[in-house]
Amino acid sequence: MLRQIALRGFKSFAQATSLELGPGLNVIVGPNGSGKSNLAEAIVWAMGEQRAAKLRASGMSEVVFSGGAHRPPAGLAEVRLTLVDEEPADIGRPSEVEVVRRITRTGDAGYRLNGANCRLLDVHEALALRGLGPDALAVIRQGQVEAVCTSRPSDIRAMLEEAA
Amino acid sequence: MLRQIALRGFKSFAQATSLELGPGLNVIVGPNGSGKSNLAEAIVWAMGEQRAAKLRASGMSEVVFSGGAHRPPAGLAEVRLTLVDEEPADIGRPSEVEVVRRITRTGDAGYRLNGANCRLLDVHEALALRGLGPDALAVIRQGQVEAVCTSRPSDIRAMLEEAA
Amino acid sequence: VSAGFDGVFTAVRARFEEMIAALFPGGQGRLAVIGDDDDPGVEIQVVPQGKRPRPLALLSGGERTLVALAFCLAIATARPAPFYLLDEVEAALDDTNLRRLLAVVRRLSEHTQFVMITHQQPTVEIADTLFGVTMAADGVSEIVARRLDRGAESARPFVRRQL
Amino acid sequence: VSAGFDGVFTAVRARFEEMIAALFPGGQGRLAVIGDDDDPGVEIQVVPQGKRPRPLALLSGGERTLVALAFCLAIATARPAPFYLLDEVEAALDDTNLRRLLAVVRRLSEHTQFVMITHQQPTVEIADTLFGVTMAADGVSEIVARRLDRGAESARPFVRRQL
Ligand SMILES: Nc1ncnc2c1ncn2[C@@H]1O[C@H](COP(=O)(O)OP(=O)(O)OP(=O)(O)O)[C@@H](O)[C@H]1O
Ligand SMILES: Nc1ncnc2c1ncn2[C@@H]1O[C@H](COP(=O)(O)OP(=O)(O)OP(=O)(O)O)[C@@H](O)[C@H]1O
Ligand SMILES: [Mg+2]
Ligand SMILES: [Mg+2]
Repeated sequence: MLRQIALRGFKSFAQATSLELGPGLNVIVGPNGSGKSNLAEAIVWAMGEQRAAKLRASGMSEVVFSGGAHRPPAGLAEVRLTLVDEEPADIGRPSEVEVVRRITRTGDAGYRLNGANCRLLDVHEALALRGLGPDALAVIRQGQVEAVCTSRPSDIRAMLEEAA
Repeated sequence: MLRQIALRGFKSFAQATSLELGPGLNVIVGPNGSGKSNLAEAIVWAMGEQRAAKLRASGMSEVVFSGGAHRPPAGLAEVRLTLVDEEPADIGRPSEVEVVRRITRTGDAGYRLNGANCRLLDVHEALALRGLGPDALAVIRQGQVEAVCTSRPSDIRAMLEEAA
Repeated sequence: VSAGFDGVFTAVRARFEEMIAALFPGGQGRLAVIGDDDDPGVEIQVVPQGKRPRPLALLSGGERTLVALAFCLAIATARPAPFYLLDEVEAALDDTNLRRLLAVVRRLSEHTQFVMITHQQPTVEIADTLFGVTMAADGVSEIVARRLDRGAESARPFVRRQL
Repeated sequence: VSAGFDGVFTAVRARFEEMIAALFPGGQGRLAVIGDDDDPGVEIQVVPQGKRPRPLALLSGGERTLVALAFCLAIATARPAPFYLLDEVEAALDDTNLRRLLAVVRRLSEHTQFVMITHQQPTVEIADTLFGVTMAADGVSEIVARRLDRGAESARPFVRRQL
């Protein structure tokens, strides 16, 4: 399960914020434009989403807090996800994974896996091992729920293969 | 205003049905899959929509009632719209327009304008005169409301020109 | 009634700013002429209260719904069509924004016909005429009509409870 | 745990039929293997009660939402991911279908973590943990957390009333 999301400077989350998620059903509510989908995007971004369009952006540095009415832009965005195994896995892997991703306003990017600097590919692999690779069916973005119904049969087969 | 919608054999509306709309706000409710959007599509189809994909169909004859659990398919679909001017228009045109469109299961198509057979183009023209040409901003389909926000500036300009 | 683009643009631009003021209290909106003679265009620009100018794409689902409807309704006020047909356009709006939108629709519907398909109780509550669509076990749709003076009790079996 | 496509397909196919039975009472659903060795594929086929088989595209928005979620949740039951993140996926559902969906999610959430973003009161009512997101006039988001035992009173300022 995803035990914690910590973020700062990511889109509208200018200040350091963290959510301690629980097991079972976590529900997030709030007015239009308050930041709920920004939070969802923080999660997919930290998981290694590379397509800016999937984050409603035209360039990756657009995810850095770009200021409010009385608040200057941030210099960087950083998101940390902590995944823990709810039951001990019989696969030879650590029971806890911490992923950190950061980007500066000028586009300098960095990734850390369990505290050590790594490449994006390492993040993708660590998550794919847990069924959370890019395009995981586990994430359904706002406005995208019906997408499966317009997918081609070869794509649906690919979704099943990915889940194996 | 649209005073009446009469339809039979169109999608889930197997039997002859008519709605007498009023001035002001008409609201349509009902469970998922009951036929509300089918009704909206009957309107856009009678107005001359030619793109089957805009009717969730792959071919135009798919709009003909294709049967239910204990009910055989219909042989044809027919929709009639009656438009009236709420105030007398100073443009030289009739104060009432009746459009009828029909299609058979085998794809034979027909159009009538004020009782007389006509071509699709005649329907388009009569409606365009009233600001209801194809792609009228006056119709927002399910799932499409945000489309304006992703339109290119030249398209937005075109929408304004069409409204002139 | 000025003919052509300039006339409609001038009229709609003013109405759009009013719409944004109504739907985004404290916010700002404008229609900007961009591009050149070869490729002229109009860009929608909206900045909600307290926020900085950003591309429309970065706005939330509810915010983009309001922006799109503000544009459509601005045209409806300046150059009304015979009717407007809106199929579940308010699905992304929270309760506050839905009520702001409905206040605008209610006002416009005094002079323009609207047909709205909805699952939302507040929309039902401002209806002048209400139609219920049902489908029996035989896959055939039927319609039940109620002519109301802004009543909503009859909609209860059909419509969804929300927060 | 069978490795590869055949194992996951067999498991998911059975769960998908159960999901469709839960979400479309009286309806039928299946995952069909189509295509050939050069271009193998899987097709989702669902027929709601009283209706005839039709392409998925002809189903309503709410019906397609249920079909898509049935597929996703069938996989979640057969091969669960560490968590599921669902952003306003129930927007198109009427009250009855929403409650059917939530009964399924509630059951799955006993063994799998879900994070759902919503404007819907019934979804809030089955939450184990509730977070409220707010934005002050300075354009900065903040989070308020409530650890609940399935309570919803605290959500009232944030959430939308529906039918
Ligand atoms: N880089 C950024 N810096 C600051 N604010 C940003 C940035 N990118 C986006 N925003 C703001 O975030 C807001 C959108 O937030 P979000 O999409 O999370 O809302 P939401 O809570 O999901 O709303 P809805 O219920 O309408 O879906 C926009 O108003 C936008 O101005
Ligand atoms: N040609 C046809 N003949 C008979 N039934 C059809 C035909 N085409 C579509 N349908 C049925 O119409 C139903 C969809 O109706 P519609 O889209 O109008 O629902 P809706 O009331 O808008 O629901 P929602 O609230 O989910 O949007 C589908 O279940 C489909 O099986
Ligand atoms: Mg959102
Ligand atoms: Mg519909």
